[in-house]
Amino acid sequence: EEPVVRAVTIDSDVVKVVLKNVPDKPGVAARIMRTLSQNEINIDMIIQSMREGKYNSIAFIMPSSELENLDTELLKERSQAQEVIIEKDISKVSVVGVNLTSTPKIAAAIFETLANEGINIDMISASNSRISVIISKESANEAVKAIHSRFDLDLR
Amino acid sequence: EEPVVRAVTIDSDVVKVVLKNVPDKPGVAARIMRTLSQNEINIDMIIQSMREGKYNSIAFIMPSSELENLDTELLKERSQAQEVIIEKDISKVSVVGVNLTSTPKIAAAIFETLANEGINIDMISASNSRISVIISKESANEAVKAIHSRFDLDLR
Ligand SMILES: C[C@@H](O)[C@H](N)C(=O)O
Ligand SMILES: C[C@@H](O)[C@H](N)C(=O)O
Repeated sequence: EEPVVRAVTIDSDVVKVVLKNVPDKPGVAARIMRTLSQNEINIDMIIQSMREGKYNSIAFIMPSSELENLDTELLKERSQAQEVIIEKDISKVSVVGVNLTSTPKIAAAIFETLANEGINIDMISASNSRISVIISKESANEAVKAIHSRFDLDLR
Repeated sequence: EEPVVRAVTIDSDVVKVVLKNVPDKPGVAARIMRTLSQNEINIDMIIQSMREGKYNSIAFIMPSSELENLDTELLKERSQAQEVIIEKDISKVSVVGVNLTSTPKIAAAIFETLANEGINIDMISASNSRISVIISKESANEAVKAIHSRFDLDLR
C-alpha cells in the first residue's frame, strides 16, 4: 500500500518514431510490429493514446543505433500512416518502484520535480511499477539528478 | 534474451479519463496528478502521447468505483483541458513477461491474436515486461481467452 521509489534510470541513446494517423481498425498495430520484427528492430516502448476520428497515432521508442535498419518507407506503407516522424532529440527517464500511480501524490512529486527544473514532459507511460517519461536530451541529466535528490536515491 | 509470456490479466472495472488538449508546458502533468491525489483517486495507468501543436492530451485509467470521487470540473480547471472525456466501455488487458517489445514478434503475436478476433486496440502502453491494451468491455473475455490459448497460459 505504501508507495516506494526504488531507482531512476536514463537512456539517451534512443529515438522516437511516430506513425501519424494510421487507420484505427483491427490489425494495424499488429502489422506495424510485424514489420518492425522483420527489420529486427528492438523496441523499447510503445505508446498509443486516444483516437482522433478514424485515425490514431502510434509512437515507439527504439535504440538510436538501430535507426539505420528501420525501413520507414515500408513502415509507412504497411501501417498506412499519413506521416512517419522521427525525433532524435529525446531521452527516456524511468522511475521504478511500487504504487507509483495508485498513490498519485508520488506521480505528482515526480512530475513536479521535473517541472521545477523547467523540463517539459513530451510523453508519459506510467503504471504502478514504472513511470517513464520522454523529455529532451539536454534535460536528461538535470532530470535524473533532481529525481535522485528528491527521492534520496542512488543513481544507476 | 528469449522473450517469455508469463500471464495475461484483465480488469473490466476501469474507466478512461481523457484531458483533451491541455497546454503542453512544464507543470501541467504535475498539477493534474496533484489534483487527483487531492481527490484520493487511485490511478492505474497514465498515457500521454505526442503533442499537437501547443497542446497535448493526457489519459488515465482508474477504477470505475472511484468515479464518484472525481471532481471533473476541478480537473478541467486545473489542467486547462479543453474537454474532459470519460469513457466507461473499456477493459484493460495486460500481458506480463520478459522481452515482450525488444522482441517485436512477440508484441506482433499479441496484437495479431486480438486482430484475429476482430478486436480493435484503443490504447497501448507497452514495455519489455508488460504490454497493456485498452479494448472494449465486450471484447475483454475473448481477448483473454485468445491470448491464453495462443501462448498456452494459465488464466489469472
Ligand atoms: C491503431 C491501432 O492500434 C488499431 N486500433 C489496431 O487495433 O491495430
Ligand atoms: C502535457 C504535459 O505533460 C506537459 N508537457 C508537462 O510537462 O506537464
